[in-house]
Amino acid sequence: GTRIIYDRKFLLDMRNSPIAQ
Amino acid sequence: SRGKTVSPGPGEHPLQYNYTFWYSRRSPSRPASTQNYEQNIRRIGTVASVEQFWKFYSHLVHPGDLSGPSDFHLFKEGIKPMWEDECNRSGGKWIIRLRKGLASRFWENMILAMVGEQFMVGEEICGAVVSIRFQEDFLSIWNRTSSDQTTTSRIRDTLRRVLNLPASTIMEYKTHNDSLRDNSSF
Repeated sequence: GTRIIYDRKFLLDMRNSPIAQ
Repeated sequence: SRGKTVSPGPGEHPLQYNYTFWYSRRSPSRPASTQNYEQNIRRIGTVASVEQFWKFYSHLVHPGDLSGPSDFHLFKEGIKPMWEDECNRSGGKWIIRLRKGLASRFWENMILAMVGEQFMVGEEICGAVVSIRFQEDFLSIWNRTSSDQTTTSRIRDTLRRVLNLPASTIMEYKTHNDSLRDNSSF
């Protein structure tokens, strides 16, 4: 099936998203 | 239980797998045994989304700032970070030795690659460990099938790429069977 893939840049950008604070 | 205990919140970005953080502290005075190991390991939480991952991760001490011999483990939910777990029994791990001062950054890059599914080896990855010791630190990544050379080579190559390891870095593959037999890890 489809796998959910995230690259490092995306994950690091998400780190600073308000919902993850 | 192998079932999922947590789910992504509304609007969150799901991970391919749920992951559980564990922490263990070594007691050097006592001989290593499965029983001691189980007593010393603590499950600290499970995450199901990118948002939950960061929320959790940002509250953890950086591994490089831990004092004394201790390990952080991040394993797929339902897989215990023990050789004896049925998912690990036929598996093994790549081990990377790190000089002091590098563990926190390398650990972060390794687990981002794992939760982001960068290894492209299907169900093979079980989890990852950072081990803080006195002289040097270790990273390891565990997979299910130690006899699957295509998979283990791919994991090694992905690790080299995502960690940007110098060509001189020594990586050792060890089967859990061998670890059980010589009753040693690091």
